[in-house]
Amino acid sequence: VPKVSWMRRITKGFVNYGRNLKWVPIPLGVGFAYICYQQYGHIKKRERRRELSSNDIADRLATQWQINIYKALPLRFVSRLWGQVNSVDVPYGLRKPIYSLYTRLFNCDLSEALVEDLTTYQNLSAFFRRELKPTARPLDKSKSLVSPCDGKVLHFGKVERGWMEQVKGVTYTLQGFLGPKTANQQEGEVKQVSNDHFQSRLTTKAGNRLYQCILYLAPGDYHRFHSPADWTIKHRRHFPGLLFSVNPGIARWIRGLFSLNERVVLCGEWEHGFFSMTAVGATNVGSINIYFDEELRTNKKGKFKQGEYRDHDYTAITRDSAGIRVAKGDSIGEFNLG
Amino acid sequence: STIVLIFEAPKDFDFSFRPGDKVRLNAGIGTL
Repeated sequence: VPKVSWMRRITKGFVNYGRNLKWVPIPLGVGFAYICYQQYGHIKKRERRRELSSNDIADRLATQWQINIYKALPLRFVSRLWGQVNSVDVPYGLRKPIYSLYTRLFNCDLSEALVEDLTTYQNLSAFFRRELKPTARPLDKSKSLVSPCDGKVLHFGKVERGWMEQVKGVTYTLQGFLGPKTANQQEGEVKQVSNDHFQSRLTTKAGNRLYQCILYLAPGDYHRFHSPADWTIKHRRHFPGLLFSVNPGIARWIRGLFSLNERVVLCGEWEHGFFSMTAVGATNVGSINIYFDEELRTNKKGKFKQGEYRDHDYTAITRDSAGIRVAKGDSIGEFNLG
Repeated sequence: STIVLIFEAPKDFDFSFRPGDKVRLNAGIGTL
């Protein structure tokens, strides 16, 4: 290597050596500095993206006055009216065209229905809660947890420090959703604890985590729900509430949507500890039936306070006081129109 | 309408889908 300056060496390398290009050494420090500079750029970009996305979430959330206007709409009344209209028997000759239209609009697969003859459904409500053929949804026995319904996954993951997410980035509290823990507490009494503490009191085994999974049922989906695991249902809590729409767009818009709406929370235990399944009502689908709970009445006329609830203890009605044992895939309840 | 599951499980519990996926009744959604 000729003894020349760095610049000349580069110039000479390209000019003089012509076709026989040679490697030009670059000091290690320069290379390292360049990598650092590149990395710094990436970090800055990433932080900027994160900042923008959290601002985006805040921007697209409904303000309190927008929620108040939405609350002022008579959605519960509309929902009950919708239920009554759909419970009116459809004349025999109109059943096929009406239900066929519904089937086309919401992409229902009639070949999966236990009864495929549309004329046998007396009204749209009966058609809406139609049963499926036993072979239509084979049970996956290899998994610990199976889907309790047909639906779209809105969100899933760990529950952290007592906070849940209805969609990515839109949070609400576990405590607000499930209501206070019942032990040593009278019905309706609200004893607030920190969100973190609330979560830690739910888990029963050291080293376990709390997980959540939210499934949205679209209008054309099968609207019955089944047991996602082998578990024992010990307790039911019914929250009368609002009946906002729960479609994914609204879930991205209203924070705490599922804590505002009418819902039925079933709580109990499975092999790994705490287990709960909650059916959340919506405007069109405001009533919830639980097959083994005749006392439960949802979407009823009358005033309610936000957050109030009615409890029912299933351990008191079973012979061994354990609660109601259900197996993976067992039918539990259904949503109804109105 | 919506179904919300909240449950306790060991740390290595894994969901077998992604947000936005369609799931069908009785299909496996998580395992240990």
